Amino acid sequence: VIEVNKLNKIYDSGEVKVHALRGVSLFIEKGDLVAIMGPSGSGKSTFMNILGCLDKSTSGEYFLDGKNVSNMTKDELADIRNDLIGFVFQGFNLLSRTSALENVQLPLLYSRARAYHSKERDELAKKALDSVGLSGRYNHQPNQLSGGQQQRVAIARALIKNPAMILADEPTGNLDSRTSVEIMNIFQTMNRRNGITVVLVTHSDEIARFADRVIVLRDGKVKEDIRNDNP
Amino acid sequence: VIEVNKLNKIYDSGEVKVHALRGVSLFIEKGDLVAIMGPSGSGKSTFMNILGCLDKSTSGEYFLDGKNVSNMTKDELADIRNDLIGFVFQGFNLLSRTSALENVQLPLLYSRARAYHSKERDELAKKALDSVGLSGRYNHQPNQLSGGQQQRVAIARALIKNPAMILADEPTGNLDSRTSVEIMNIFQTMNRRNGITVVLVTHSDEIARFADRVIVLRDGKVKEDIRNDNP
Ligand SMILES: Nc1ncnc2c1ncn2[C@@H]1O[C@H](COP(=O)(O)OP(=O)(O)OP(=O)(O)O)[C@@H](O)[C@H]1O
Ligand SMILES: Nc1ncnc2c1ncn2[C@@H]1O[C@H](COP(=O)(O)OP(=O)(O)OP(=O)(O)O)[C@@H](O)[C@H]1O
Ligand SMILES: [Mg+2]
Ligand SMILES: [Mg+2]
Repeated sequence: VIEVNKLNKIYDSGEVKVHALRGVSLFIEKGDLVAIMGPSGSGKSTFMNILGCLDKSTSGEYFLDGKNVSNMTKDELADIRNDLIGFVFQGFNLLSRTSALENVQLPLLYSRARAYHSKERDELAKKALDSVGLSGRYNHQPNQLSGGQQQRVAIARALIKNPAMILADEPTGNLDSRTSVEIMNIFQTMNRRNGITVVLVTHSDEIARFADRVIVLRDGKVKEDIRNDNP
Repeated sequence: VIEVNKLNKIYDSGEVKVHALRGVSLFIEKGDLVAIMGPSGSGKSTFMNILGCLDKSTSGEYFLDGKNVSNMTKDELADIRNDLIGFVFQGFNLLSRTSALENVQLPLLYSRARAYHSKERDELAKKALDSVGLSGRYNHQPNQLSGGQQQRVAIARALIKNPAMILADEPTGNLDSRTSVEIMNIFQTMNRRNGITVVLVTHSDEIARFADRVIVLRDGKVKEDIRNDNP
């Protein structure tokens, strides 16, 4: 369960000052499948980075499963990221000198809950890559993959540990419609069958239709918050 | 005018071998606005890299304005890229320690046709950034910009010299629909008013509708080639 209260984020690097989030308050229930939409620059990635404990708000609170994230230490935040959240970044963020198979296994290496042996890591990684249609690409490095294939490696990496929550920042931006639908079916299945909370940013109405709820940001604020009765 | 004849591209790095283009033959007339579509991994970026003289085909010919590109020296290829083509890459490819304003000016620094003074470069760069809605972001570096803003800096950079041809690989993948339409209006205006040839890759039918012609790739081959009568 996510609760944010009057969340503000101001980027201030001396030269540049941007008020990217201006008082965002909302709840996301466990097991929700939420789409976040809004114009370019409206604060979506900023919001996702705070939800994912990758960045801190300037003011306001963020409660994750009842615990105040703003009070946590760096180690506690790292543990949340590694144990609870699967993250798909807007820019993929794959390791460049590393194969698809190794990139996908990274969350298993960081796992504190249990240790994964190398044979098991390989099997889980292959399954995850198969599920996103990349069976022929295990040993390719990112620069040997198309844009949409890199995006799918990032998705497979987010899914591999069956995390409690998936945060996906524009996961289908580089994919054709058929592959996008396959990815959304994966997210929807994990949500409905395993109760995984999914929050995804998208610019596409077709993708947003898979969600139970659509939150629209504009200029750092929540403009609309609509329940979708027929996802 | 672009003419390609039985273009093949095989990526072979020892470990990995992929036949990405399998005999692509087609003409693109001067002043055409062409959309290239197709599934993820079908060869679109590979084709665009060859058109843009950034990569060589494994076999087959590529004639640009009647000259055989496959026979050109590295210097001749660099000149074509700098003088004739504005390129929007799928991954933006911005310089990271460099402001939006400086990133956009790069093609002017490489220009051989004429020299641009620093004051003129600044003015042209500001105009280009204004045209894509980034007037408030001149001094931001890429990591201080949203995904869609980075994409728009890349677009502004491709437009700044009014090149003879624009090659744009998924230029609206990170943009909301309204901003996407604004960008497509820019491309369409440059095409219709200045006669600039535009070849763009897209996964979106709404974007493809702006083109005069849609070429669909599949498994490295041309599957469809349709004239659009109402762009
Ligand atoms: N440097 C490389 N080495 C090996 N294989 C490569 C390399 N670059 C691309 N490929 C492969 O060639 C095929 C075509 O890639 P390309 O990038 O042209 O696809 P695309 O149509 O642009 O896809 P997308 O829509 O996902 O961007 C893919 O299967 C990809 O894995
Ligand atoms: N590190 C930073 N420093 C300064 N400004 C920033 C920084 N990161 C983002 N911004 C600014 O904050 C605003 C919100 O950025 P954000 O990345 O959240 O937008 P977004 O909604 O994800 O956009 P897009 O749809 O284009 O990805 C933008 O105007 C951007 O220029
Ligand atoms: Mg973003
Ligand atoms: Mg591509």
